[in-house]
Amino acid sequence: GQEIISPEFKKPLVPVSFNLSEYFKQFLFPQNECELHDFRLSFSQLKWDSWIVAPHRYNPRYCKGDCPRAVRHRYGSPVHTMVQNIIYERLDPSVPRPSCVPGKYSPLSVLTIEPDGSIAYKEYEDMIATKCTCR
Amino acid sequence: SQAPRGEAVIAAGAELESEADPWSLLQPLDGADRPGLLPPLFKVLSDRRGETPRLQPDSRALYYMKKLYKTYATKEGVPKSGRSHLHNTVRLFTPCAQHKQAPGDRVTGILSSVDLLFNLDRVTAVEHLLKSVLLYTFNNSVSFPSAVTCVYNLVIKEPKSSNAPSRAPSSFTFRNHKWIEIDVTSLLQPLVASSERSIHMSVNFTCKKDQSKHPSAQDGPFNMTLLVPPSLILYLNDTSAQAYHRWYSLHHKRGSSQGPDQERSETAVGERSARHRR
Repeated sequence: GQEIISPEFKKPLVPVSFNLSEYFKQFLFPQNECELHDFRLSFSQLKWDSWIVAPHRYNPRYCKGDCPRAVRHRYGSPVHTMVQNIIYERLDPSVPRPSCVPGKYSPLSVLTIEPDGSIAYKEYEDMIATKCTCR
Repeated sequence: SQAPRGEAVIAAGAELESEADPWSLLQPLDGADRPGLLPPLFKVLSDRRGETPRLQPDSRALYYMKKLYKTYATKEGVPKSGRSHLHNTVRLFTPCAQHKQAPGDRVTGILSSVDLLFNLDRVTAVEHLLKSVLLYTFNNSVSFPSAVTCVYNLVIKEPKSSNAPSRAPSSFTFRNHKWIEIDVTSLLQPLVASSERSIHMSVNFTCKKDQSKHPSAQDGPFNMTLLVPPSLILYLNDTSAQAYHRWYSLHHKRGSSQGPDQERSETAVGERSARHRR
């Protein structure tokens, strides 16, 4: 079973200076990519609990992170985002790169005591971020 | 202060140590009060700086609204999707004045009729009335030996509105309920629509035991004065942009559930067949 390995096979296939880990880094997801983060606050810490009866805790969530170059389907971003990226990279760096912002929201139900002592249940639109996008 | 990655949670009990008082975050920079600038919730928040409610709500009313909140929303405050109601606002008013008239007659169960004054100032012009009920509860949990049928007569005394019906006789039967709802939508709809914000009404009951169903029930008088003066509940549709429009978002989701590409391909097919026809 001792195969004779000819000397030409011992030559390294890639130049010695080539660093494989660096090469693969470009395919990994960026560490701080644009994504949704929680931020749970309670109305008592804002001293609003004297008249916001419910909910006790409110998590508006927020979007934070870098927008990778190819964003379209992963973030539901419009093609305009790619164009803006190209403008920033090739034409005019004063044009800002696309930002990581909320793309979808969900409503919030609030129970409050009104100044006249009446009680109100209200549903407000766009109070909790549910999806991020790059724009 | 933000915890590392993931959940940024304010440490429990720690004061929010931000230089800027949260209120100042809500004030417009130039101090001008532009109504369109702040959505109603933050308008309410910014108006409330240091102001405590003039009147504390009735505990029973607060208990009822908390139960309603748990029915409509999750613990995180997200409206439950299974709800099919169209109202996105519910307001509960306790009477700001009530006058008892003729005392009730315990034997026949005729209740003292009562005059009620409700101040509806908090109802905004963009809130349209969908339904309205008078909510009765009892001073303490009474149990009726048998069903009781009540006939009530409700008269709107002020404002005298020409086109609104001013009286609504009706009846209901109740058993061991904690709450009794009397629908007064037909009376209040025209008043709320015409921006009347002070409603003066009188209500009187005549209640009798259902002997037919429960002949054995002892004929002792029942003390109906246990009824607490009612609250007025308005189910409203807030038409402002900041309010959550359930029917709209359901329709919008259905409409946009097809991806943009799918929509585009369907329109392309539509155009091609139209071209063939041409």
